[in-house]
Amino acid sequence: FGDPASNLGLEDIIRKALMGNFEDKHD
Amino acid sequence: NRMHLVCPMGMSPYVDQHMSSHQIWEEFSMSFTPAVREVVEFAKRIPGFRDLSQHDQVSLLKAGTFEVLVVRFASLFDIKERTVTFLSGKKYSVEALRSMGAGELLNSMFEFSEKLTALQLSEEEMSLFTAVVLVSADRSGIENVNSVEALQETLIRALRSLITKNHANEVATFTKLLLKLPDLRSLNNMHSEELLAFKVH
Repeated sequence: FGDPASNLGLEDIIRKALMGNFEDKHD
Repeated sequence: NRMHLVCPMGMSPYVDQHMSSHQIWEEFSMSFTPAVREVVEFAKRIPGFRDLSQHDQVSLLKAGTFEVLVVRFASLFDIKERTVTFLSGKKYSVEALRSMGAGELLNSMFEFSEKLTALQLSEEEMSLFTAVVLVSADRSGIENVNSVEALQETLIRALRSLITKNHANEVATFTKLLLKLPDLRSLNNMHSEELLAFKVH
């Protein structure tokens, strides 16, 4: 059980919440 | 054999017996997602966080979100009343939660919340402490340890300076605060074990 964040679906939520940020930076 | 989900990031500890485990998980996920998004928004506002690589930003958030939530939601654990407030706003007594299967983690959460509250930190201090919790170079999977370490040191220096300015016994307060970091790691590990137990169940 090395990655509880992935099990909870946390990684997906985190990536989506960060995504706008990265798009802004690259624009 | 009735199932319970004893986590205040849910709306209620009671689980609908007619729902599949996938549906239970989906519903639980929907209740805590806004809180997780708030943690990400908080992270974005930490000066220097956006300059870290995307990989390291995700790694820090994956590893530290639970600990940030513990700090931010410490007030849900009412030590005097011995109750826990769930996201719905409804309070449940420790005894009731114990009867639903809550164990050592619940006691440890109360203990942590009590000690953190006793430090009487201002909103600014709490915010900076939360940033220190999140930006930890020793999390697993960090690519650029030096960058994370440099940001962590800057945040710790800022926290120390703020504590020194605001507290009479600043060394003791700062030391106690830093000692909360291993406590949070321990809570994080206990929480992961409980998640595993829930999923296996």
